[in-house]
Amino acid sequence: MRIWAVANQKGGVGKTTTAVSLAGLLAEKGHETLLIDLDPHGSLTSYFGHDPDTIEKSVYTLFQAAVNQIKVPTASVMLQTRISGLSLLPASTALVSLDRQFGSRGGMGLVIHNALRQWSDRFDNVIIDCPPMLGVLLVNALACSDRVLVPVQTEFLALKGLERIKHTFERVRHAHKLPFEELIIPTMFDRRTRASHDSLKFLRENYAETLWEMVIPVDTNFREASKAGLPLPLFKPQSRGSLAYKALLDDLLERDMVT
Amino acid sequence: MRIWAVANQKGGVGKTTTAVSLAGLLAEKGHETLLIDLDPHGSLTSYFGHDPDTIEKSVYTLFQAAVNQIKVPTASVMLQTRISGLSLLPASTALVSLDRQFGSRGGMGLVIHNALRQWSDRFDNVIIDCPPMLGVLLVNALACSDRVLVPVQTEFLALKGLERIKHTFERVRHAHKLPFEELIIPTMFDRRTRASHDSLKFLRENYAETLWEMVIPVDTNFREASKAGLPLPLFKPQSRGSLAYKALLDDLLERDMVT
Ligand SMILES: Nc1ncnc2c1ncn2[C@@H]1O[C@H](COP(=O)(O)OP(=O)(O)OP(=O)(O)O)[C@@H](O)[C@H]1O
Ligand SMILES: Nc1ncnc2c1ncn2[C@@H]1O[C@H](COP(=O)(O)OP(=O)(O)OP(=O)(O)O)[C@@H](O)[C@H]1O
Ligand SMILES: [Mg+2]
Ligand SMILES: [Mg+2]
Repeated sequence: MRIWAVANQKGGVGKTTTAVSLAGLLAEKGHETLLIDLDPHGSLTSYFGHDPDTIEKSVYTLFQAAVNQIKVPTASVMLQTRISGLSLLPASTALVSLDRQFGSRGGMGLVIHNALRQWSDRFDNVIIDCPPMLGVLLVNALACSDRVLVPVQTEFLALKGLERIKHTFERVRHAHKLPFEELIIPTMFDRRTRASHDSLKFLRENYAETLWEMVIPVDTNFREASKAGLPLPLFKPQSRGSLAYKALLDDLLERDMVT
Repeated sequence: MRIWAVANQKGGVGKTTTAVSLAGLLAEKGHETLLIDLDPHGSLTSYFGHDPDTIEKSVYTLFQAAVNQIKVPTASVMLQTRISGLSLLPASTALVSLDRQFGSRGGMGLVIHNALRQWSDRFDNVIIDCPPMLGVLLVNALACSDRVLVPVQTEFLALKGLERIKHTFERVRHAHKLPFEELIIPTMFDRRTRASHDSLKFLRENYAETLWEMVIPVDTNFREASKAGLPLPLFKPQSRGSLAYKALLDDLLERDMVT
């Protein structure tokens, strides 16, 4: 079972879009895939038509069970999506209080890790969508992942935060002795602007060993796809955005074969 | 002294861009303006060339002082920007641990409110940039603001979260007996996509009484401006994005005259 987290503390860089696009492509290829939404704002959960405000069972249920030391069959919190081969572990807005409630309590970093152990033969791939903040939810994602995908918008402000994100990952990796590898994914590349080209050049000069060789271009079809509640590669397979995520997935599967 | 917060729990909707653009225009008109960065990720602080990782004095200093009940002259944490009439109260990444450290302690909702009291004659306007999450920092911003600007991307996913954001504001308004008014600002409107038009229609049908009548269009110049560390209205005054924020500011100043 391959576990990939999609993380970046900067907001709006394409984390949810990356998780949905890759998961759609994997399900289409026949890989049993699970998407996990760790964002209290629940974009991924809303994408598939569920309401993070009113949902009864969610990731939050798993944290509550861990605190009360009761066993919850994880299958009871899982949802089917309308895409065959793609399941969802939804978020609830109640997750927003996790740091306040449990942040300083020990042992809360492995709740997702322990829940996933039960499923190692049921799914080929797990993709975890992270919130735009550092806290117990991000630590949980990093603690169980083989690979962390870091979408970075090709613009100046987003680059400023990249050093910090790498420091954060280094600290968590050290503290929990985790083996995950990072891959930086340049997103929303707009070939019409100089800022995009300059930022890509900066990334290639300073982060070459953890940077994906290609880019995800700006594509207005992503918004249309989210309205239809479908990953773009299933909504418009020949669009620029779809072809780019397809190339990314091919590269990731090849890298996994090698390691 | 007018105090405006710019808030939305969804990431990447244009909060920092809105705060910077309006503050640049106000300073240009000769209004003494203070920008406050309450985002632990520090986009606003980075925008003006400071490093939220290494900065010594910041908003965090004010919270520490409040907990230790020592008086910190707020002027000692303020920075000048290169734009005359525009000052900055920077963020530090240390802010990320506030909810874990002080979240359940009482009285932490008024730290910014109390700090601003000392400045009521020094500044005409204060604009507060908020993080994409609900917590003690957002509560501080709402607790001292006359008006809350809510940038919302004109796309499906961003609309899904809008109901929840309004609930959050209602809850905080109720709990702290606050008078703030909201204004929803449609951002990144892309007239080429059907999704933008459909979402704008949805906003106009469902949120008419708190929605701004115009939109902020997609404009690639925003990225160029952030690279130059200047608000777009000072970088390219005749660009579409600048003209739209100028119209927004004129409307806001007119509404304030009336109330
Ligand atoms: N390559 C792209 N081209 C154009 N638009 C894109 C692209 N990738 C994502 N988007 C759009 O940008 C917006 C933000 O994307 P998304 O919600 O995936 O970011 P995020 O990092 O998950 O945000 P958050 O920090 O709130 O979790 C969405 O409207 C999405 O449709
Ligand atoms: N109207 C616009 N047209 C095009 N790009 C825009 C527009 N407004 C903002 N942007 C760009 O979108 C990105 C996100 O904007 P910004 O950082 O202001 O969002 P935010 O809501 O503050 O994000 P966060 O949730 O991380 O705080 C930036 O690269 C910015 O330059
Ligand atoms: Mg997201
Ligand atoms: Mg911001």
